Amino acid sequence: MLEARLVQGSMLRKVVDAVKDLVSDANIDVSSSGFSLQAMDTSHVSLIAMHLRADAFEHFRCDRPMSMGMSLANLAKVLKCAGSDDIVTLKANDDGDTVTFMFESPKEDRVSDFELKLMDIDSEHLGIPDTDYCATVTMPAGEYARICKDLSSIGDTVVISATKDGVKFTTSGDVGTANVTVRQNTTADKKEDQTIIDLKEPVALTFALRYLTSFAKATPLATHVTLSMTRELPVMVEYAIQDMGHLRFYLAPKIED
Amino acid sequence: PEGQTSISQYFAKS
Repeated sequence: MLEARLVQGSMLRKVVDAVKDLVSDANIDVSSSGFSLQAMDTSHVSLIAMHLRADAFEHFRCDRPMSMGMSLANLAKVLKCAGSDDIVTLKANDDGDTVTFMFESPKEDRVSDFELKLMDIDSEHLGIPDTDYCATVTMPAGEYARICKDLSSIGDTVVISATKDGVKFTTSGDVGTANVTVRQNTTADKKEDQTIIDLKEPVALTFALRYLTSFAKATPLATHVTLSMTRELPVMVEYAIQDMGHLRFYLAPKIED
Repeated sequence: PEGQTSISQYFAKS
């Protein structure tokens, strides 16, 4: 038996909207620790790892771990029917083939429920080791989205290089070249405008811009995004889901010829 | 895609 009541129900919609264009079907794993989702995109270039902690829920009961396979497009359709301030409650039986979403308006004057069919999905679960990253940059999520969008209009790949001078995003294409450098800024008046760079060693990696741009669909989740890079390993692009969990994207670097 | 490796080669199957 699963029962989970999330006061900030809109968080679920934001998470699903952020990943549904990369992954069509996925298992949402539920256990006493909360909700998690791990899935590779259809071309197996990137990996999505989401976790929502049980204590993020006003009420959370999960009698035994379960895997709920679902179409993320269909899940997005259901969650789109929730009001932006609605409280969302999920209910599922241990051996059922459906999950029910109940949406309650904050004034309790409207209640709706939607039953979503579950599906069996074979998925490969990968172990993600803890990594000591050479460079970690925490920047406004909107700024990251803008850089991805701007550079995508010029080229297909981006070199992200972190040095003591800052983090430089470089691309080139038929139009020409483009460089954007982000420097540490911890003195901005608003905390949401601050950029923090933690550099242990210089590092430069090349990535396909279309994936980095896709990750920016998580922008509504958080004020900041954190990019963590180390040599010859995937970049981790992390959005905190307030103090409730995280949504992480891993992207394999491109290997230069 | 050209020059692009699969993410699964970086993480062990668990």
